[in-house]
Amino acid sequence: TVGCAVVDSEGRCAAATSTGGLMNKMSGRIGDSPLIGAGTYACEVCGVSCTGEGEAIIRATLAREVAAVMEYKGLGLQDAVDYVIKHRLDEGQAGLIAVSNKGEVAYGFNCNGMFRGCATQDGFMEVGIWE
Amino acid sequence: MVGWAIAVHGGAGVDPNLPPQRQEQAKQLLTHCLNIGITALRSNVSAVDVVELVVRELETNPLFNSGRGSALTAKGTVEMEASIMDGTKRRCGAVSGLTTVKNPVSLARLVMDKSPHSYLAFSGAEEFARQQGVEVEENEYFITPDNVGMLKLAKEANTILFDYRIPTTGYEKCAGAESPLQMNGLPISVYAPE
Repeated sequence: TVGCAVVDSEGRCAAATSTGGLMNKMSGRIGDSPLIGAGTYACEVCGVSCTGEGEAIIRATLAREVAAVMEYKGLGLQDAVDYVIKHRLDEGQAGLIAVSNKGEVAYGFNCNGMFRGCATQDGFMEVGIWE
Repeated sequence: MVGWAIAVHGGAGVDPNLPPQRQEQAKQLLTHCLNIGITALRSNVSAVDVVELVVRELETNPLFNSGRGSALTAKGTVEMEASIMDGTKRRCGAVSGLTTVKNPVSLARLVMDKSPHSYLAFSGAEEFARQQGVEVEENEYFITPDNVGMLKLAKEANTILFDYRIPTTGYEKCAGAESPLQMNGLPISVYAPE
């Protein structure tokens, strides 16, 4: 699975996710990536793209949860990401990337590594795999 | 005006024994995709256009599980899916079950912009792709030797993989029924409610 989340200089957020799904999956299986609110979500507040165990991400409506805890619990972006990764996945394993309309970027995962990269206009740039 | 920001990912659940040169390859691709996005953002391209641009690049490279290099079904074929969402007005588009569309994320974008729906799947999505004239390939284009090997391992372990793990065989009793099929090292019954 691959994904991208972006906030532009006018504060507009967007997200996109694309995948081949699970190796050895049943034909016809739908994962989280195409499900809005599960693998992909964007609104005025943030943009989110998820990856990992699709069935767990779907049950958690993981991408929408990030926006929800920002809206209803008033959490900042990284706190919202940490919260949903910690409290919404049950035994599932997943990771996600997110941006906010304040120009912030964040990511989180509870599995073994995640291929990710992030950058902000003030010059910050990071590419990583492990913790 | 806020500062722009961008994040990309290539999947979660990484083999801890991934060879260093594969790790380096992955980092170079992620850096390349970040730079494509940064250049576009500096030219004031909108967020939704940037996410489509970057994911297309990731789909075209066979390194990660999407587009070319997608994971294989139990039949050894490729069925791809994608979605895109624009935070402004929360517009969205999604596709599933694609077997020939070179860049699924761009078809998802066309579903958002050029169709009255937000999700098209399987034959309907393939038909829409031809109507819209998007680039298509034979299914073989998306299949890589690495993934053919991974599918073989998954079948031998009788499991479904979202990541590198090939759980040892050996079935646990659960929910009163022997469940031979495993997903990510767990008996499929863990997911049965779903």
